[in-house]
Amino acid sequence: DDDLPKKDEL
Amino acid sequence: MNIFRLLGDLSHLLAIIILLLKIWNSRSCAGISGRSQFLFAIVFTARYLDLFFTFISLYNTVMKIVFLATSYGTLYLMYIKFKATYDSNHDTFRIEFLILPAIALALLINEEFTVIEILWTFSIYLESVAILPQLFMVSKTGEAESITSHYLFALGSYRALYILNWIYRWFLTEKLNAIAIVAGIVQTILYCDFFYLYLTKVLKGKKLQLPA
Repeated sequence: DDDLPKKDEL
Repeated sequence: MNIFRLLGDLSHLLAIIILLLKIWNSRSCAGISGRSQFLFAIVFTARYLDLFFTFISLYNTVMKIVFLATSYGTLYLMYIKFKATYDSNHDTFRIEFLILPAIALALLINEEFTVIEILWTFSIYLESVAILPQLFMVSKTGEAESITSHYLFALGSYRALYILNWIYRWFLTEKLNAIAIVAGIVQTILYCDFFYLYLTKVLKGKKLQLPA
């Protein structure tokens, strides 16, 4: 889903 | 990646290294909650399953592997290698009271009802309270060794730096994850009392001792 933020955090 | 995020991650890594070195050098895990460490291992395992599906960056992949490996390494030292020194009498927090609500909340409040997303959400909720058995242990014994205090301070700093990271990202109008932010703020609040004791006692060379 493009609306969700990318999970780039640990 | 911004400076707060990087310092947050490094602080997290430092906390884990302090803990491992403390156990290794003293050949003892006295004063450390095995239950909190067990919860952290669950947190990392549930959250980093995406290692198999998504690639974000080399930094991200390496850090995830390091966090997973060190969390299992800590469990190995506590429950196998130095088991005789494990202070289980004081480590009595009922972790099912944290795990079950985290599962329930992840099923109810998530962004997508998929296995991987629910596991991720569960890991976020569980991480926010995973330190409670450790804080409970400190309050039960009424004190903590300086090295344990440094560990807790590094771990709490990681959370506080993540909040600064979100504020920074908010100003850059980046997309933010509400679940991670709310849980992160809850998690940071849990450290506030400890931060106060750390700054007023440990840094002045005194032992962290709770008022009787």
